[in-house]
Amino acid sequence: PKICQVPGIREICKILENIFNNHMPAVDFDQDKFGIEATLRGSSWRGRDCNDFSSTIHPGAHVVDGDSVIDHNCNGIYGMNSASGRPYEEEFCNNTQRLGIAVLGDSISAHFHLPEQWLDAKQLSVAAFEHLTFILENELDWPQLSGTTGHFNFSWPNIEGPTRSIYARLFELDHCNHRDYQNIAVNGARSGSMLDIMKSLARNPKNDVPLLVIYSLVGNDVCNGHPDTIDHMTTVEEMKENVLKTLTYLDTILPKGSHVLTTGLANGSMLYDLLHDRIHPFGRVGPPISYPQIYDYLSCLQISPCNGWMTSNATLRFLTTQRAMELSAAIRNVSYTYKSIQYDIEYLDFPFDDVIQEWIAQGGEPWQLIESVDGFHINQYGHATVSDVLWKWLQKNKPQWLPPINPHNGDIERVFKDQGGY
Amino acid sequence: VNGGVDCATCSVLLGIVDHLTIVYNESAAQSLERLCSFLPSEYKLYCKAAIDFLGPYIIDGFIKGDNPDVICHSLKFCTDDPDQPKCRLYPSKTSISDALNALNLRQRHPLIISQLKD
Repeated sequence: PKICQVPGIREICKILENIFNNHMPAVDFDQDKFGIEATLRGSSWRGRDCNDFSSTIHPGAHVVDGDSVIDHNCNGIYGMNSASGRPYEEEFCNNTQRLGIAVLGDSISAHFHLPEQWLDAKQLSVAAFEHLTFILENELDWPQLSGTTGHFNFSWPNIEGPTRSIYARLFELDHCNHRDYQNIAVNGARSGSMLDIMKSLARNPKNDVPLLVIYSLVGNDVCNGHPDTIDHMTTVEEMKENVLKTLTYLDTILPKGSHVLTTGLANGSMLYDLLHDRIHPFGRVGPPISYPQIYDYLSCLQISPCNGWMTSNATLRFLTTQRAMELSAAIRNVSYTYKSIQYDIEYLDFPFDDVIQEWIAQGGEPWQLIESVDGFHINQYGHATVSDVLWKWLQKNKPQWLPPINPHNGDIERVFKDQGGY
Repeated sequence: VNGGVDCATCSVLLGIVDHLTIVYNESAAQSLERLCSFLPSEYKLYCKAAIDFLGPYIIDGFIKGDNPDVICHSLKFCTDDPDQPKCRLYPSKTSISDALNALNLRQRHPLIISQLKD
């Protein structure tokens, strides 16, 4: 028997299957890849469309006629300033270097998070499941709070920690970037499947402003549930080919003046070091169950998210990390050899060590950065700290990528308040 | 293998029911009801349908002192495939007792497997 055949559970499985197999906005009448609903790849993932009946009106679009009547780029700034007789967009945004942000990634960038209230019987309650539909429709991901495209800085139920993101900082620099974010990350994505996923990135070299694209596949090219896990890892040659195809594709859709930042894979072997002696939330009531027990159980059923790193076998962890480093070198190699036309490019090793140092400097302990339920992803604190480290790196190494502070931010807030929100 | 995601889902869900009986000092039947009561209304219906269908076997297993591994094996969401290690979330004294207990539950409810197949 299959659990999805049991009456009652069958219907829930159908709902889940539909959600997890589609990665385009479910509600997008003008098919410009920007939606009007929050979930189902809507505004939690990409700036909300402000006119879903015209595909030329969406976040990141160029201004038309000063947006004196229509808000073509959905940044909430449009209309005429009666005092000066000039369009507000011209007055407040014309001299700014607008820049959108997009991430091509996996469950780390999508910010996968399973609420621990769901696994810890002491925390189970009606409140713990209150937002179940919203959470499921976002594929158990929280892109609206992620370190790249996070745009809500108030606290959310079922998840704890501050939101700091690259998008939020670009918005702080220049409010004209309002809503220009796209989180094109999918749970389980690896460099091969990214060749399809990347086609859901919405950008037009003529109609849109430049974009900062972060290409960050942190682990799935070495993570799988197979017992012969190493045989199922992406090879160096495959990685080179996949990254080259992605960079070539980006050259066909990105506006001139865009930027691409590629990152390497994480060193996931530290997960075991950080969690091996801790009790899993599921084991807080009844017989204590540790993370290694959960890892071994999932591995035994061959459903572990990462057999190579979530294992008590130190040799396997070492070999997995070795392959991850080889693949990172391949990404770096292609990044520096590909001759891009529309954008300039930089490579960065995934800065997890820096993130841990930054967190320790703030008085934290490293294990507090890891998702308690899956023991694999970085949690909300981790996302905020990754964005801190990434932003400092950009300021230090690529200051020319970042827009200058818009002197009219205050005026925009005064006239347009929250610019239509998200 | 060994039931994969179905097995893990069954073991974790029944594990949560087991933990609820401890936290609220109540029977498995009450904890099953309680778990459904936590869900939003659109899911509560599905949860109740699943419990109407599987509840008697699950409750009987808990009453007999079986752990979630045993009950999920008796429902055949978990299996011990040949040439595969035995996957247990609740390490018990011997997996032989698990297998016997699972068999006993199926013997007490001969229709369960055919009904699940239906």
